[in-house]
Amino acid sequence: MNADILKERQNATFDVEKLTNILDGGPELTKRRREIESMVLNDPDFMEEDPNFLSRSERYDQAVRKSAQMILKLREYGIADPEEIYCYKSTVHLGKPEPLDLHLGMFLPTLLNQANQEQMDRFFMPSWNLEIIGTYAQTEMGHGTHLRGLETTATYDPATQEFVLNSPTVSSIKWWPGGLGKTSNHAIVLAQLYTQGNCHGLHAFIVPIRDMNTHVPLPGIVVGDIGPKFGFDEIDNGYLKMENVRIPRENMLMKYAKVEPDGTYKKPPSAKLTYGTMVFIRSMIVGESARALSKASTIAIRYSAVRHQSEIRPGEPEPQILDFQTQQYKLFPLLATAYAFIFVGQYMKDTYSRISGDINQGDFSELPELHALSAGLKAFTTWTANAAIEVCRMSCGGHGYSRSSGLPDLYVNFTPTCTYEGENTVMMLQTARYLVKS
Amino acid sequence: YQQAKAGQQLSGIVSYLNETDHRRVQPQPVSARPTVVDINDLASLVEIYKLRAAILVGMAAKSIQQELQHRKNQADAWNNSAIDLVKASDAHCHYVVVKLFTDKLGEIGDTAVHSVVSSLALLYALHGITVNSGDFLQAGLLSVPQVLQISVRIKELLSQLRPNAVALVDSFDIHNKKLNSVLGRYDGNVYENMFEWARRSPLNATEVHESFYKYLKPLRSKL
Repeated sequence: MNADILKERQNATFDVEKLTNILDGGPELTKRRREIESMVLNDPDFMEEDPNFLSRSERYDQAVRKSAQMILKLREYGIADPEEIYCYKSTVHLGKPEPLDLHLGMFLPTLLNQANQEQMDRFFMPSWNLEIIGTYAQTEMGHGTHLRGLETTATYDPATQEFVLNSPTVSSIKWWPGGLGKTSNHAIVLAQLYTQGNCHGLHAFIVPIRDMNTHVPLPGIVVGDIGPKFGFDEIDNGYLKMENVRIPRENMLMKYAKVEPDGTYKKPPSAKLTYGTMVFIRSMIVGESARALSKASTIAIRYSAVRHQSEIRPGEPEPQILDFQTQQYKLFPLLATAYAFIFVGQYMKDTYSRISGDINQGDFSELPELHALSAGLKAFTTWTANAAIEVCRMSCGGHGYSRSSGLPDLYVNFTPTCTYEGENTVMMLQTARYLVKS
Repeated sequence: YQQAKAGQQLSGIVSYLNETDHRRVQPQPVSARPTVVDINDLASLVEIYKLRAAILVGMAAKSIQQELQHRKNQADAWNNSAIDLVKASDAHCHYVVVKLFTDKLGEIGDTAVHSVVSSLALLYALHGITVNSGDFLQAGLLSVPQVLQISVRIKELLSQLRPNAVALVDSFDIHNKKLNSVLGRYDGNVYENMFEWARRSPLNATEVHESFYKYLKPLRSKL
């Protein structure tokens, strides 16, 4: 071990293990997290080529291989707790997004939440066994957070009892969903529902997009990868254009809203139902901010402990960079912020699970405040962490620019949190709406 | 803000909009406001973060009112106040984070851990004030001498935290493979591993890259 960093650890005034337990939420959770991590990290099936040395296609290929293994192993070990699945998955993919993210994180949960019993019988097990590989297609090339602006249409044809899914303009082409380009053979498509000449707003439809055997795109479906991005090299963010594609009436997710065979529309009991999912995902993103900032500050502070340069007292040997006040002022407030965000993430998770029960009982009273808070905190923490990762990168001098530092990858894979799941400025204005109303 | 203004009792985190009587949340000339803040006391720092949020919410709401008085419709009035509204939300979130951090300390039993995490919490709160000092000064929540005092206190905290910096990041307990960084590796053996990593670059698969034979060498013969 490097002598400097060894000395640093000998000087600590507290028991690291105890603090780790607090950050995990308890000693048992620390133990279990480590068990899961070592299951993955010691598993030869998850050995990989350094992605930094691979082409984009090779990175995608490697990610699909690991995801396929991951699905098998999760079943084999019987890991079912969402937290543990998350931990296992993020260890397999080292914190990077992976091609089945939306299948696991959006397609399956949406079936669970919005499919009626017939649809569950028809779609769930094939999806669980990856005969159906799904994604969740909401954002369009020209439209994002403002859902009313989405242009994709689903028009009901009572004569054939089918919906006609259509992308009427270029700006209506679905764009960005992970796994859409090359991986998925179904998509839950969010489209403006038209029936009996009226528009009833956004609804969800299960749309087959590739043949389940040959994986060839189906007639009327134009689907592919949107091309290289700032990061996210492992996943095939895709585009989807639908040219009057017909799907059975039964493919509209109808647990709440319904369209009868004759085209009559039945409203969902409460528009707030989708809030719950949004709050959940934004709470997870707050945790993501904490994790990313913890990584960045770990890299920057450890390196600042072993890196010697310049001088403080003339003639003396080059000091550790961490002894410069300016370096401390760059990094220690960010370290404090990492801790702050870990505790906020814990609070959000606990609060969400606390009021989920109320939600299921139909008590939405706390949801508006939590929805407003989660939107604001998602923006607040991701903006702060995004800027902070860049400060950590620069504080490592030129070496921060090398991919070996891990900081470029960390940055390019974290920065999308500022725009996806609700663009941050829009999130802040959602919170403001609640504040002004309150 | 509107509900509180109408005398309605709010619940949850925003209830602070009830507590502060509106006269106090008006921006006041600094001399008129007694500012008794102990910059070492997190609870009093949480308090002024709360007041700052309340004031900024109030200012955003006032901006909307003023826009409406210029016969703007609600939507335009809202859009013309959006900067204030985002700022108010940011202040609200900042208050929530400082408050939750402070609350968390109460759950930490081990005194050594409590001491170091308290320093982090204090640094977080004071640094936030420094970065947003304009808000706190403009609202009369702090005096200029106090802001200067905070800068001094931050420098003390930096040196106070310095001995524990590495241990504090070790506490995140991020496995080397998950961290995936030569610079941040646990054993600190950065340079030798950086060299080894570089040598594995595909560009180094051959001592002489094919482009030399394809372009550089032929180029010479043409010059």
